[in-house]
Amino acid sequence: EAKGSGCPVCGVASLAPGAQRDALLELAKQSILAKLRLPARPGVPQPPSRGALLTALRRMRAQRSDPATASPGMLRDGRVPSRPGMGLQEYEILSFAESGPSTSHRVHLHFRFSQEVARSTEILQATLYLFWAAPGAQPITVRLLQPDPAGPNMTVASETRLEVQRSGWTTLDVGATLQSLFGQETPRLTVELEVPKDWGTPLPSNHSDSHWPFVVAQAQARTPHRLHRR
Amino acid sequence: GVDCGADSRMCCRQEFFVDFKEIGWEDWIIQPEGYHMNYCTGLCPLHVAGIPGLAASFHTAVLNRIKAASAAAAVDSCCVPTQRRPLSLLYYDRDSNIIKTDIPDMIVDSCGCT
Repeated sequence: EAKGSGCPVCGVASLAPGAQRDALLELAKQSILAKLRLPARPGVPQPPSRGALLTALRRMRAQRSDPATASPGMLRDGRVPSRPGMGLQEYEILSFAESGPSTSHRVHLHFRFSQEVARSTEILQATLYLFWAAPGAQPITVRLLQPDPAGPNMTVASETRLEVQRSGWTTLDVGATLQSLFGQETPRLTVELEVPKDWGTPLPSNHSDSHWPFVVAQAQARTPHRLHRR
Repeated sequence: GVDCGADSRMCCRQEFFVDFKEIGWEDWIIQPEGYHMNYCTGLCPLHVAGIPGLAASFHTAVLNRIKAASAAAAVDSCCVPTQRRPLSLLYYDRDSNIIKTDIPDMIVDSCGCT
C-alpha cells in the first residue's frame, strides 16, 4: 500500500533495518499510549511503600476470596456491581491516600484519579479500606467530601457513623461517590474522619505505615455512544 | 498461521518484541517486561486468497490451481491478523495510582490472506 496510508507498518518495510527498528519501537509506544488514552507517558512515579502495597494486595485478595468475612465493620449499601460489559476494556485501580490538612480529632485524606481514566471509564465498584490503630472502642464519623460546583468549598456526599470496637480493617463502599466524581474536572475523593475531642487520631501515624488507607476501584471503558439515525 | 523466516515472501507473522527497558518505560510499567508487537507481512497472490496462513492440504492445492487458472476478477488480497489476544498491563498513572487493564486485540497470534 502507498506509504502513509491506513496501514501503520506498510511504510516500515521499505526502511533500512536500523531505521526500521526505531520506527517500529515508536509505533509500539504510540499504540500503547493510544490504547491507554494517555497523551504521553506518565512522569516518574512515587511508588507506595512496599509494606503498604503488600498489605493492600493481601486485603484485596481476602476481600475477593470471602467478602462476607473479609473484615469487621463491613459496610455496603447492598449494591451489586453491574455485570462487567462483555468485551469492554476493564480497569482495576489501587489508589493510596495522601494526607490533607488535619487536626488532633479531624483527619483529611485525598485520593487522586487521573482524568484520562476518569473521562473514559465508568465505575463498577469502589471500596475504601481504613485501618483503625486505636486498641479500644471508638466512635468515628466518616464523611466523603466532593468539590462544590458552585464554589471553592467542599460538600458532604455521604456521612457514616462507626462504633469501632477494636483495631483492624474496615471497608466502606464509595462507588456512587467516586462515580459522580469521575464526571468532574478534578476527580479527587476527599475523606474526612472525625473523632470526639481528646480521643486522638484513629489512623496509623504516618504515610509509610503498612496499614495506610487505600481505595480499590473496578471500572470499565464507557460504552461508545452509538447514534441511530433514521 | 505461518511465522516469517529469513526470506519469507508469502503472507506470514513477523515477530517483534519491544523490551520496555530498551525504550525507558520500565519505571512506570510494572508488568509485563515487554510487548510482542507482532505484525503481518508478505504476499497474498490470488490463488492463496481467503485461506488463513498457507494451507497444505491436497484439496486446497487443487482449489488453488483452479483459482490461479480462472484468475477471475483480479482482486487484491491482504495479509492480515487472523487471531489476536489482549495485552495485560500493570502500570503507575501520573498520580502514582496502580492500574491493571487488559487492552483487547493488541497481540497478533497468526496471520492469513483475506
